[in-house]
Amino acid sequence: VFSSSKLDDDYIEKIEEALITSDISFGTSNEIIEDLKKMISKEKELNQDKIQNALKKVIKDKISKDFPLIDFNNKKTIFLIVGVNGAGKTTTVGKLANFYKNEGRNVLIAACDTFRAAGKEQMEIWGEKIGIPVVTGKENQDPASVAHDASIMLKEKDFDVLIIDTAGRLHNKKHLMEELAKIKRTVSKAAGISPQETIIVIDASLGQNSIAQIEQFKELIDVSGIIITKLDGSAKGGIIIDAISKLNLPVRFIGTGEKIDDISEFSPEMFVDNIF
Amino acid sequence: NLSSKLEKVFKHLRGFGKLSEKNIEDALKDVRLSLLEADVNYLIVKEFIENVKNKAIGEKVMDSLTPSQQMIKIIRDEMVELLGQSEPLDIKAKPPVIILLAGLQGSGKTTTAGKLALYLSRIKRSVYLVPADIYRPAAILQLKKIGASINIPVYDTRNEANPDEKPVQIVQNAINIAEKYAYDTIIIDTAGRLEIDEPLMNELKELKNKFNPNEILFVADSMLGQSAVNVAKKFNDTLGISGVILTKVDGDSRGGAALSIKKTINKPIKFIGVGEKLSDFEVFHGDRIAERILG
Ligand SMILES: Nc1nc2c(ncn2[C@@H]2O[C@H](COP(=O)(O)OP(=O)(O)OP(=O)(O)O)[C@@H](O)[C@H]2O)c(=O)[nH]1
Ligand SMILES: Nc1nc2c(ncn2[C@@H]2O[C@H](COP(=O)(O)OP(=O)(O)OP(=O)(O)O)[C@@H](O)[C@H]2O)c(=O)[nH]1
Ligand SMILES: [Mg+2]
Ligand SMILES: [Mg+2]
Repeated sequence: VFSSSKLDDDYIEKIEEALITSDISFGTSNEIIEDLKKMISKEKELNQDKIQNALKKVIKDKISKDFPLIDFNNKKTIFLIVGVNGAGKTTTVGKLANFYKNEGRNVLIAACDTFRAAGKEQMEIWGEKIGIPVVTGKENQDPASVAHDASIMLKEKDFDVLIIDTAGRLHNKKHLMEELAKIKRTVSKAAGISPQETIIVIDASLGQNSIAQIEQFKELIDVSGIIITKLDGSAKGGIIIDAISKLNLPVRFIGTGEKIDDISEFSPEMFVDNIF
Repeated sequence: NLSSKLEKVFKHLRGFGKLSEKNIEDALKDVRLSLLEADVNYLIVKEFIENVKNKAIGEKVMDSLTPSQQMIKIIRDEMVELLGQSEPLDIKAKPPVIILLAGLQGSGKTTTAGKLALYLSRIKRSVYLVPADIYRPAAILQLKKIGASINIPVYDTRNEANPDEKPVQIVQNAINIAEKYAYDTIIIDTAGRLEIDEPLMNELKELKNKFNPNEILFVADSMLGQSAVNVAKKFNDTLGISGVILTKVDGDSRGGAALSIKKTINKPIKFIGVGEKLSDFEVFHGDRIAERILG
């Protein structure tokens, strides 16, 4: 894609295009280019590989923060999975539950999307597929009460991990964000512990609105991590650079398809390689 | 917002006497940034800015007494022209008219199938919903529940008699039933798929070649980013899209993908989804979306 051995205006414009079309924000793309210029100013001889490698290093440095690992030290760990409509939450709950089951943990799923047509049936089918029990309620039952029942099951039975699927909601819908806060409070009360992880699922094909989503969800229900889905598509998911470097949130996993094993732990190296 | 930003820029520039071409270019830097923040595609922004600049010079914005107002008008008019108008659905053909919905995973196709069904039933069409997504868990049930909620019949895909039905058989069987029971409009819901997934794109192509739908509607999330151009182009090149439906417009995204998609495939944006209820469905208005994109 790049075929020049010095950082002239044309080359810089090509780099800017590559960054912005990866859904990296304008401001951050400029920062990356400035950092790149600084990094290679010390080089006596430039070539295409050196510039490419420096560019990758600049981006990798922005997303390689040292975040604490997910804390499984309590006897019981609770994941609340949230995000806007269609991001991939229900599918991700299935994949994540299976991932932790393969680590030898005793997982329980709560199907707290009681609103959308066939929301709970979709989660139930996933549960059957992976051999993990799913707590459900009736259609249009208060999702907080389903969360309550699942929390009691976690507390009283031999489960180590509870993963809660919630209905999709746009972050600008105040009453829906309040419903989510209520689900979280209900879980804390019933389980005796607050959910350790509130993870927002972000669709890699979306643009800068993802940042607004993360900010709003963080402000209204306090998010602890991100899972970015659909990275098997043509979009590069560049918004996670700002999510990590500016919003200070870890990307825990990436979704790379619709099958059960299409989930992997986030790797800054692989992410940057995928951009170029 | 953009107009107050431009006012500020021009006020500052007027202080140095007559405006120059360079002043226009500098003022447009803010417009460029605003459009990129709104998720309009990088290359489309480049072209848009170039066209606006040439119009501004051609219309002598530099000599104007109200350059920022004139500039904003040029920008707004250019945007509205590019976004185009809605066009009616092509449902004049001999029944059953066939409408096929296609798009990326999670864009809102199944919900939109219900919205379209409700919309058409209100103008006295007799609609038949067809679940052709055989992959997603509970997709068929989802469309059945949607149909039941609005009293629209739904084809019984993969019932006990036909447990391994594939999309081609599903659509053929549904057409046979529609003809038998005089349903005049068939709406086919398909599985979400990546535009780079060849086998699944071929599945859609096969449906198109066999059944020649009167409408092939590309259902796109209004929050899409820079890749909207690639996605729209591939769906259009493969299928010949007849129209676009933008969903989740009730969010707070600026929706620049609308411009990216329209500019790339030049097919009319016909409807927008503005909520999760089946009645949250409106005809597309370019001027309203232009306002949003320009912020
Ligand atoms: N290609 C691809 N598709 C995915 C991925 N994750 C989820 N999907 C698909 O995206 C679509 C939506 O997934 P869901 O799990 O229903 O999304 P959701 O966030 O639960 O949706 P709502 O509950 O309606 O808000 C489905 O077709 C999934 O198969 C991924 O990593 N890659
Ligand atoms: N707020 C809002 N939500 C919408 C709109 N359209 C669809 N949705 C929601 O978006 C999510 C995904 O909708 P679906 O209809 O399942 O999407 P799909 O394209 O059929 O998904 P796949 O079949 O997995 O590709 C659901 O939660 C819908 O309720 C809309 O206009 N506004
Ligand atoms: Mg879901
Ligand atoms: Mg669907």
